[in-house]
Amino acid sequence: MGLSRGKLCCLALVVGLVALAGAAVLAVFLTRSRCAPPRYPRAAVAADTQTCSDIGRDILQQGGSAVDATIAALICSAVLNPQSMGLGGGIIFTIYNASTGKVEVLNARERAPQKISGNLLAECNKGFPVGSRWIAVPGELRGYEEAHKRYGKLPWKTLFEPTIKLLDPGIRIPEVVGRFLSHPMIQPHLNKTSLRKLFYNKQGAALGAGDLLRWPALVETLRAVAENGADEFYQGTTAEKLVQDIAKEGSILSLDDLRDYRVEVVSPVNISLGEYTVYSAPRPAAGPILLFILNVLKGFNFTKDSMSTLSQSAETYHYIAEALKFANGQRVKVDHPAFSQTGEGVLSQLISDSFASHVRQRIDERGDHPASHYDSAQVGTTPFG
Amino acid sequence: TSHVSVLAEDGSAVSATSTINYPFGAMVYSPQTGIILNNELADFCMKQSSGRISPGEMPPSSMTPSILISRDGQSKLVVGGSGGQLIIPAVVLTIANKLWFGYDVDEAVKAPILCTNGTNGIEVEKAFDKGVVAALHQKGHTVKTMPWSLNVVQAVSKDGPCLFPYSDLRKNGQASGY
Repeated sequence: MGLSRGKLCCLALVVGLVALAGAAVLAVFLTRSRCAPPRYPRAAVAADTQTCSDIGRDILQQGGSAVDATIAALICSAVLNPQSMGLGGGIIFTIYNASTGKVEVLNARERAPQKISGNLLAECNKGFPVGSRWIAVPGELRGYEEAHKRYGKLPWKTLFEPTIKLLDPGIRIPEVVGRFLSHPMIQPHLNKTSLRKLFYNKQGAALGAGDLLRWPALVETLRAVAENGADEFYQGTTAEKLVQDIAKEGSILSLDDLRDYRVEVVSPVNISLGEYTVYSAPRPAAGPILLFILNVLKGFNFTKDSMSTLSQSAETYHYIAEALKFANGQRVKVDHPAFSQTGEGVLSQLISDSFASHVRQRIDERGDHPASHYDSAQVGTTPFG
Repeated sequence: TSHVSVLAEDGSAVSATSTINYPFGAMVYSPQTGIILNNELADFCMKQSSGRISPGEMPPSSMTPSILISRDGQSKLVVGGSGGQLIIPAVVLTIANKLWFGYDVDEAVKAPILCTNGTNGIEVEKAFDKGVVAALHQKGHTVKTMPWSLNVVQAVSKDGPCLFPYSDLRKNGQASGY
């Protein structure tokens, strides 16, 4: 007695669907187990502390975009690594939008103020460049605002909340910050500045790792910016207080400087690198220099074998070192295009295959060429960061 | 300077580098707002030959927030770093280590770097292979050891189904994900 043809078909369909569902569950299980920490199956954040990476992750899990997570992690970093960055600085974003396949760069680097001193550059070689005359107009919060306007999913305020919650009761000075506060090259300068108010205790000693840091003024500013947006910093009460404070130290930064600050939204520079396209930030960032170096190096056709023995490693690092030396000679080209005499054609040539090939031909087995060999005679030796 | 790399569930990515320039920037503190001000105008010092800064001008930077995407869109590397003039060699070497030398992203970031200084000499991190240093000397390079490592790279890579974020231990970094 056999099953009817119709019933057989139904049975086969059910078996097939069950098998497919089983395979899908197995695939998800295998992916999850293969992607165990430090690998992850869905999304990832790399900031410079565990706390700030976790804050970025939490924002993603709340439905935030990559930009939301980045901004939240950066606000956190401003508090846990205040020696590195903060609302008084500037930022450059390179953003890949998966839904459009486009990459764009938001440049919120600081700008020279309107009343910039004509002879400031004469001060460059006169010691450590700290103090009010070196302050440029901060772009950080306008950068966050522009990025959030374009790509944000969660409310602006939400991005500030984790850091406000973290900072409100005070934080323990992280070990890295403690290292900077006690560094023999930094402490003598810190000791003479207004940062004493923040990082020194009532007995006059610098705070160290693990000490409690209370920072109520920043908590209030973060709350105000979270509520009122970036305008609070650029044309609100915070702007007035900031200009008042730093004017007491001789700063020429004005309310007009803050009000007039604008972010630049530009296309990235890019090159092909084997199977990849590399996108980076154009000048005044150093993306063109990075791409120039990678373009030179790709012609050496490096593989795993290039690092497999001591002699091959040495040969490989020699080529890398030579490419870096040639790059020193090109750094002068990465100035702000709106104020530059260097045309875009020069920048296109810098990251071209033909220029990379030309430079590669000048790299030989010697590591003792004079500076003129690298066309770097015109470059000052002062580093920029 | 501080760098954040993010790769989200929809495949979108952000590479962002932020700075107040030198450690603690200009070392000017606004007590009413809690803000520490940058000393970014110091980055104009490399313009000394042209000798003029215009209002509104942005100073040159070593920042290189970068995103690498494979032709089929399946593999990505989101990368950038901090450390002033060390940013460029640190990011170059991270990319080379990952793409060409077959390192996982953590090893690619951890590997000691070399860089060049203003006089075209080479400087290496303390843990850099001594045998390689000797060989570079033989080729005529001037090689010094850096007194400390300020180069810090944050990266997220995606190869196959997994995302691998890595925050540089040189700054006690730790990444996260889900």
